Amino acid sequence: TDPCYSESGSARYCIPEFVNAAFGQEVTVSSTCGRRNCEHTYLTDLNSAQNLTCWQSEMLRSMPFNVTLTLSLGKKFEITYISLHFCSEKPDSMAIYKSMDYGRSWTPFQFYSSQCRRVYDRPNRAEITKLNEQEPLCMEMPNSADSSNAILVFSTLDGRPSRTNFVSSPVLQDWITVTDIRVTFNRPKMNKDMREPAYFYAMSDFQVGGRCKCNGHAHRCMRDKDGMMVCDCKHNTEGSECDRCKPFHYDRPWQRATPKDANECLPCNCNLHARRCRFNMELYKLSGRKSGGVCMNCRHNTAGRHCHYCKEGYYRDMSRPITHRKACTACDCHPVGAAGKTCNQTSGQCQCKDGVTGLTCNRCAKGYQQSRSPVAPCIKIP
Amino acid sequence: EVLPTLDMALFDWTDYEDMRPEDS
Repeated sequence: TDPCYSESGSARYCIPEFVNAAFGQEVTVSSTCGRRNCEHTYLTDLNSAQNLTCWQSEMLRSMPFNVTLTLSLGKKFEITYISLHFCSEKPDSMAIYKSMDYGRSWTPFQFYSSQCRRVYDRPNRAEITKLNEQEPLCMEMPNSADSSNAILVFSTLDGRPSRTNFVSSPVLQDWITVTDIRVTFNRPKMNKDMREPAYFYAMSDFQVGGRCKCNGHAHRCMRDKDGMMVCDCKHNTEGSECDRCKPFHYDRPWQRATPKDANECLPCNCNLHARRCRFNMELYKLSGRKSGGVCMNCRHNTAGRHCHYCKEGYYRDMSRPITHRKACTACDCHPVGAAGKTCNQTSGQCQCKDGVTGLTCNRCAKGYQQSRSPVAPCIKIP
Repeated sequence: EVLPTLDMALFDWTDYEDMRPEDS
């Protein structure tokens, strides 16, 4: 069974499973104490308490004490927490940044410091309201009961007012969307008693809890033919995050699925006469937000936004359904008897010259006889 | 009563050559 569809076949909200998105991913670090090219797999390998494996920075003897770790998830994820397991004492000041565009731009996610204003020019524990839900907070590093195995967990939605109504909060959906995470250690916890100060940062695990972002239109992510992680899109959607409608499914605008409404993309109704269509917002609004698809290049001599009537010069053959490729028949107006080449699109009646009759205007009406003039082919019998 | 169809051969196109259908 497909989780994106009910047993009766109707579309329903579906999401990939909750995972540690960092597991097995490569971490780039600016400082390490050991081999330079080990890819720091100890950070994102299986974290076993019985066999703790750590990454450690080089010894830092003087300022600056900056060390950066960058984790690429390779795909947009919606993350709810970042958890860092330290093998050393937790740093005094550190920042977490996120990127939503594969590392091209970065925005701050969270700061920790005993001196928020001095180190990061941020207030300590600023108030988060509905007006600034995308603002990073700065706070003191939380204390751990056991400093030898300290864990720091940053919950991305914690304290943000719309978290209880996440499905209808585009702001928070955007806030927790990431492709890359960067952790910058800026200041270790200083020990004034040390005669020759030397500091280092060490971590055993870097976890990122979240779901592959598919906007409610896929229940899993997979590798595409180029090896890139993409959603396995359903509901007539496509794109790496199921973020647009498939071609020919533009009858209503793309929307994220919600538990109440799968918001699947619907095909345009072109009566089998067009392969392409476009979305028109004006028509969509006029229809009461039901249908906005406009068919393009109607074939088989049809016309209209749904290819639902015959184009000029053709009339509807009512013996066939509109979906039939021969539903429209050429008018066949008489070149002399008819006033033009077009006919009534439903009856096929051509517009006849005076005194001419017949569906195609090919006969003189009763009381008329054929003349020699092509301008007035039928004249009244004297 | 079945009305006869227009006989194209009866038309005089002398003054209307530009209107004349190709097949007449």
